Amino acid sequence: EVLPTLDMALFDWTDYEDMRPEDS
Amino acid sequence: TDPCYSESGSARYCIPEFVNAAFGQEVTVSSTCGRRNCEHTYLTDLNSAQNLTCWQSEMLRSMPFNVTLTLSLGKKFEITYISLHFCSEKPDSMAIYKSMDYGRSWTPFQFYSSQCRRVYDRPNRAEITKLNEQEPLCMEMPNSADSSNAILVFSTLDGRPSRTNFVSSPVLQDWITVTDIRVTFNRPKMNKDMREPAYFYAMSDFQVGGRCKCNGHAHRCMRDKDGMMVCDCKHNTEGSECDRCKPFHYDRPWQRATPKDANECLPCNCNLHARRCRFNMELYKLSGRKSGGVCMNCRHNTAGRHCHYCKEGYYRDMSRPITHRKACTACDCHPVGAAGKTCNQTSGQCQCKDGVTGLTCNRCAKGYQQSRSPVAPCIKIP
Repeated sequence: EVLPTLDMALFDWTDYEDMRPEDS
Repeated sequence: TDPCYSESGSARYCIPEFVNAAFGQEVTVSSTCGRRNCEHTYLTDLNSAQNLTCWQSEMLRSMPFNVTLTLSLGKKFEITYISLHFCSEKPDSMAIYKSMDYGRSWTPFQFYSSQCRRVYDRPNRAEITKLNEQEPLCMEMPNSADSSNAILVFSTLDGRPSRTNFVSSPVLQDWITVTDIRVTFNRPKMNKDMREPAYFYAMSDFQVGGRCKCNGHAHRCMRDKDGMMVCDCKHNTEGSECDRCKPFHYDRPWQRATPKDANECLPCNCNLHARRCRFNMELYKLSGRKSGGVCMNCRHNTAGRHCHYCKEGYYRDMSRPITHRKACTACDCHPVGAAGKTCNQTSGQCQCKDGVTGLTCNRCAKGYQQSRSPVAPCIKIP
């Protein structure tokens, strides 16, 4: 079984803007 | 063939040939009877018994009777004898000095006098033991069978206990090392019958027997681009006397070569990732005196004293040898799924957050699903 890779678009960065990678 | 290497290519002890180091060298004198600017070549020219050429001092009618000759060899030599051929009767008192720093400082080498204590404040024929092998002796001027062609030979190692074990005696190696020699005539042999005393010193030859000092790492000396005499260094050594290791050859400390061991300088092992290294004595001792080189500025994302592992944030690509410039690959840890940017330096496994899996921590583990929180990107499926 191939596990799906993390989808960066699904993350909610509202409370974690300082952790957000530049390319997401 | 290179005398410094065996036929199989291994380093071996080598030394320049034994020569008269004074031959053709300039002598500076404090007194001369003839032309002032002749450079006194008669002292160091070819000494032929059929055509004896002499230097002679001016006539000395009253004290002091001091006359000095200074010979510069232009390079460090290890000398075993100094031979002076006189055209006159040998002096009563004379001293030989040596310099190891091109004439900046002088130390006595040998004294000759019928009155050692009075003239030089030295005992006559002091005993040389292993404790004072670098002490100059004072003795009476040896008699010559033929006073018209008298020769004085000073053997630098004569009577010194460690001379039979010279290769392992740094004291005697230092004792016979010279760059310049100074001979000072202090008192001629007096003749009481002379009505109007007048003395002079005269010499036909000034010989210095020895070898260009290269510490066993060169078989010849030559002129460098500046015209200075230097050793033609081998065994990864450099310096005018092959007295240090070449850059990047600091895996063990520099040593003089001996007939038993060439002690060549060895390159540091940096796996082709560094151009510079330094020597660390502590590591050398810990390795059983085998290796003390520490690589500096490891490149290609490598680290360690031999640039033998990958630096933080990189892991070893085992499909390539460590010497390959791409032997270390970036960890590439997922910016959300991984707990940091570093990975296991051998496997490349990043440290994953809870519920995250994969080499780079980019997937949710079985039984987990992606959340919207970057802090806990994978949560257990209810």
